[in-house]
Amino acid sequence: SVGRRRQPNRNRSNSPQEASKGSTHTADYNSSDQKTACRKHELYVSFRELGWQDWIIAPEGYAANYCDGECSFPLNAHMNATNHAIVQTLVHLMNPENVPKPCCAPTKLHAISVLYYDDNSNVILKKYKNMVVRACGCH
Amino acid sequence: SVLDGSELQPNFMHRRLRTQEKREMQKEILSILGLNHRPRPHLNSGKYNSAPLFMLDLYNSMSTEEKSDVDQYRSLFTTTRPALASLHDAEFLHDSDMVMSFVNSVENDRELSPQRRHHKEFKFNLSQIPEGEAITAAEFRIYKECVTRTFRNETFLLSVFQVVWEHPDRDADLFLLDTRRLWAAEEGWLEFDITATSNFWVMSPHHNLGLQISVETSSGWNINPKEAGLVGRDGALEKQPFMVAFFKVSEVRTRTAR
Repeated sequence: SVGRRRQPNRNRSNSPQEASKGSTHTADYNSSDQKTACRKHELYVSFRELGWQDWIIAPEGYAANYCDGECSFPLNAHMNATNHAIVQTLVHLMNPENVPKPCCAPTKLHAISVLYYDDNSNVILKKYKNMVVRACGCH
Repeated sequence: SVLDGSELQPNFMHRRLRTQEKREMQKEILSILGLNHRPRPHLNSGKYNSAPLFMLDLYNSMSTEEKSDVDQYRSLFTTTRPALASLHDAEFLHDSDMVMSFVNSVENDRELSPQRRHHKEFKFNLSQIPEGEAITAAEFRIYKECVTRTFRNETFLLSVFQVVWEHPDRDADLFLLDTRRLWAAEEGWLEFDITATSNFWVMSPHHNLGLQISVETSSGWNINPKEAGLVGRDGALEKQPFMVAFFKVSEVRTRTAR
């Protein structure tokens, strides 16, 4: 099903490197295509939309982002792939039914600060670690 | 309520959340923030009170200089914000995981004995400090205005006490925390270190009986703190006394699966 879904993009694999690969099996894994590759996507969590402005003073929301995409052979197209992700990909190639591909997950996370009231109208300023995805990669 | 960014992917499912799903989503985000319910603060005029303004100052400095070193905070505070947050606060902030301000919960002055009729009381509710947070520093802050009339060239002695024990038939036992000599013409925020007291209050909440202040003239007369320019509950909202505490996470907590 992965192969079928990517059919429209097959036309793009005309580079000498890809054309020489030949086998359909390799074509399935050759998803360095920018549209499906593991990367960061924008996602904004809006405290305003949640109707929380009466207790969250700042910020109005934050760009949490998320990681999505495929971690497929060859992994060197993914700049943030870990060394072990390459091994994981090779093992997956040998045994695709039982061994999963590496996961597309955050490699760099940042903190945010939130300023809010508690029930007693005291104000809390708190740092929350690992809230914002700055970079994604294959693990 | 969780909005996707500018880039809409063709295979990304877009739909409006059902009420139940929205509620679950809110619950999950509250859980990320370490809260088990949505706070319901009672804010009549509280928004413009000194404590939230002070905290907003800290927040703005934090977001401007995100994760920078103390020197950068130092320049920020000395150049743009001499009023509310001080250099000490910038340094505490740098080492803290959480900062919390507490409003004075004393609404009416009690009848104290004739000897202490000029004492003023302050109480702070420390019951909602999240678990696992340890106080690294705490300050009591009170604003002093310039006195131009009665005590024009006077100096005052301001004393801050911790209320140790209350008795039904006599004055409360007090423990002197700090004294400060003030000029009548002096104006600005006065900060008193109450770190030890706050830690004691957190450890044994039933001993949290508040603070008292008293003011003496240079000739030893007790006067109402208001006459010395100290702003109390009837003063401007942005000059209300408050308490601020800086916390560091004392234990690593993992969220439990629900």
